[in-house]
Amino acid sequence: STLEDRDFWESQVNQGICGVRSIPTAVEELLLSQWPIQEKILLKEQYW
Amino acid sequence: KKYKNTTITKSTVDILYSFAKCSKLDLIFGLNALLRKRGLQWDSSNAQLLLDYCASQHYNMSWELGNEPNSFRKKSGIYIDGSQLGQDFIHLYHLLRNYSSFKNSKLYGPDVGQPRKNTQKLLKSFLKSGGKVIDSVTWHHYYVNGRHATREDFLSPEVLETFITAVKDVLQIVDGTVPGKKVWLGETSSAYGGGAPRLSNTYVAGFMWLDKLGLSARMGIDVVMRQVFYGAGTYHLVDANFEPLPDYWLSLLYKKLVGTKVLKVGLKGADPKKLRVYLHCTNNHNPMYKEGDVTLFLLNLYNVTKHVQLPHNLYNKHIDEYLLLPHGEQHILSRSVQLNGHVLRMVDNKTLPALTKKPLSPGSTLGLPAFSYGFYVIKNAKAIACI
Repeated sequence: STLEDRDFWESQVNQGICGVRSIPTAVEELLLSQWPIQEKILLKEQYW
Repeated sequence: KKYKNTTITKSTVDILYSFAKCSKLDLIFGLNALLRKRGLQWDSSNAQLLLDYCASQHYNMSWELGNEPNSFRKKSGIYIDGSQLGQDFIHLYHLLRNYSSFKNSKLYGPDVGQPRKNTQKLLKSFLKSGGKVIDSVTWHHYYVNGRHATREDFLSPEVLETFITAVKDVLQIVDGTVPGKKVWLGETSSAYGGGAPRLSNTYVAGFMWLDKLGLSARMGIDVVMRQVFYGAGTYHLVDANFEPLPDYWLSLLYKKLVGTKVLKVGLKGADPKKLRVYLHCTNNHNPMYKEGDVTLFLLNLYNVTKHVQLPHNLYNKHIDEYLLLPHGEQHILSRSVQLNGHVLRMVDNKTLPALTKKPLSPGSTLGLPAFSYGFYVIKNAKAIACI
């Protein structure tokens, strides 16, 4: 599993499938910081 | 044409599945069709790892195989003809039957692009060879190219009408190969290539979106899958900060007010291509309304206000108006909307605002400003088809 999986998901499972616990800030910040790069790759591929 | 591997972990599948289930969505997972054996048949060994895991978790999900096979050669250098892809679907169909969890799983495909010449040929040969094992035929549609689209394209009746031709082409091919098979839009939006910047995420995108929903229902396309809910580009319903955009609010209103039964409707005194009219039974799960009520939705592509009069048999009915107008000085290029004069925005991270109606007294005319759209629930209409 990835860093996010470990930090977020595995701790989440015992909340029950729809247990709404907010995502750890570190994971959210990591994902949001990765998003602009991801979006560029996706857009390049989609347009291609 | 170089590709690097990517890994989808079990946890990622868990997160995806829980997102779908907690949002009361049905998950359809698209498998990679480009993994090939020497003789060019589909190599399902990788897919089986995923099927094994999802079956072990008793995940209830549906499946697809491949995305826009009409451009496989251009994108990957691998050419798969429709007949081979049909056999691959038959292979997947029998594979699914090996799992008790997937005995009743649905299978959709082939997710071809717009029905141009070579795509029509591929779709025809696919349906001839594998059409019997799919539950619905899926295809993709975009009106324009995101890089060249203009504001005028988004307001053009002619551009909206091109969708009718595309639907007719697909329905004709399906009718000639697997008659009676359901046809769905597996991926669709305003403009391809990530959307049209400063257009696809604004109020003006609502004309294409609402018209596509109206025409799809009228022409027998029961499911329309929007590109995208959240993600790259500008055609998303929710932006990168999880803020709903105009098409999100439009979709929410549509789901709250519009039922699945389509009624015939006519227009006199204006060009129906510019004043576009749709009529459905009202959503009978909406506790505010009752059986027999009908929902009219109108798109005004004139650059002047249009006043619509209901026919005499509806003259004495009470009407609830849901008029969506742009909010802010960018007008139809704004990214925020107002419903009956109230700006729509989230109450907090999790709470949607109330969708407040505006009651109109019997006999009122429906005033639709230039370049606007709205919904009108006609109460107590007692439409036979809706009871």
